[in-house]
Amino acid sequence: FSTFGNNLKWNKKSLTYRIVNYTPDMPRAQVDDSISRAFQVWARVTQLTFRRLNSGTADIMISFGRRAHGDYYPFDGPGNTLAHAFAPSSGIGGDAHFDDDENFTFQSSRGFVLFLVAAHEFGHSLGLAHSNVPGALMYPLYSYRNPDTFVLPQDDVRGIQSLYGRNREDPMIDEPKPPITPDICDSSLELDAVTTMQGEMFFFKDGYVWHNNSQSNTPQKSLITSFWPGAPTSIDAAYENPMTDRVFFFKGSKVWAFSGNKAVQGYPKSLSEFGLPRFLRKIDAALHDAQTGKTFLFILGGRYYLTYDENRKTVESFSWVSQTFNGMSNKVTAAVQSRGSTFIYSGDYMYMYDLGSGRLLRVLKNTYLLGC
Amino acid sequence: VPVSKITEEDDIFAEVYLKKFFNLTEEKGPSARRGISPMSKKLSEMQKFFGLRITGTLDADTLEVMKKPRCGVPDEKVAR
Repeated sequence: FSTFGNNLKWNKKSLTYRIVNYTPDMPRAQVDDSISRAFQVWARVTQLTFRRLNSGTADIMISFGRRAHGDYYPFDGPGNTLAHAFAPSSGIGGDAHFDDDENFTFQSSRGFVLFLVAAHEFGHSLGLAHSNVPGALMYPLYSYRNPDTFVLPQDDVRGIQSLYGRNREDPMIDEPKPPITPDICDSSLELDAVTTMQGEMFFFKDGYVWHNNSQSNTPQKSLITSFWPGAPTSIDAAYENPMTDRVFFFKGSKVWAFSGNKAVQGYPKSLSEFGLPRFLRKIDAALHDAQTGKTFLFILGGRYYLTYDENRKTVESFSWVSQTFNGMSNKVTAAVQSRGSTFIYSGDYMYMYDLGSGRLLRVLKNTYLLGC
Repeated sequence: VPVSKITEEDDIFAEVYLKKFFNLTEEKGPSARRGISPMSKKLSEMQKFFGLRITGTLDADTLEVMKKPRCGVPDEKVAR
């Protein structure tokens, strides 16, 4: 995290805000609710309180405007800059402006969720500058997150508490713990999914994806949703079909498809629409065998797998994992085939198999392909 | 992601972006002719901030990040 420095922060804990005008994108009540919840994100972890004024001058004046809108920073039409806010001080300090050439929404990812944009801008209004931690709320790039399940990430909690201290009133709030960015080079980390895509490898855990490409030796981290807009915030399994240049993501009883990072029309689909048995609620791991063109989908706690023909959209076989992959007695958590080698992840290890014979070739640490 | 060619328009877009968010300024006088160009310096700074490969040149990955929707506050701490 970073702050504006120069002791640019409010020297009081009770702040006021006023919504000067409204965007036509959303009903007023939804704007009011989004703004109020955006303030609560910061109030919950500090002793700050925010009281709404309906007239006069508040500490934080909130307005919607287009292009030149009365300060030295004109907006730029649809896209690019969504909003901006000023560091704490008198006058324009603390004020937050939203670009009304954008399409703001209450919850849908079909536009920019006002709650998310506002919570970020109010971080500036309180004295935080941008963070370079992907996934932090104060990261400068917008990425969709489900507002209902939003929890302020730890980087932002540390940042705001460095300015205003902790929320002392009831330290024992049993709040859900802020998500900590998993350490991908911790070999005890159980990955959610692994897949290839256009020659690169992608590793998924919680809301994050790491990919290593030929040009850099450290895995690069992003949010899944900033890499694949419209994808679920976390996934259960993934595989690439190089023949169709598509990558499939499974989450619960749905499947999403992308070509590169572009969503394929007609997805997400339910697993049954995809051609899988109705009883299935989840896919635990997936891999695509380039030689036979068949997809292996590991299910029912990763102890069974079925083979699936994508062209005919039918399941061909249903087997025990341990019957085919000798030595694999634990549940399968992720799977991938890369450059002809098949890797099955289970617990802290990954197991390299000859898919044709099911023979176990090597047992490796989870981090083997990551280049940690 | 298919690698696309960087156009002159992209260069202009990048320059405006770096002026707006990374405080790129015009450097005048003799020192402007020596050493790394201000543009390249700021590009490296921006690439470092976003965890991109630091090349100091405008490439497709960097341009893609520049085109993403974002907050209008500069990334380099400009408090005033």
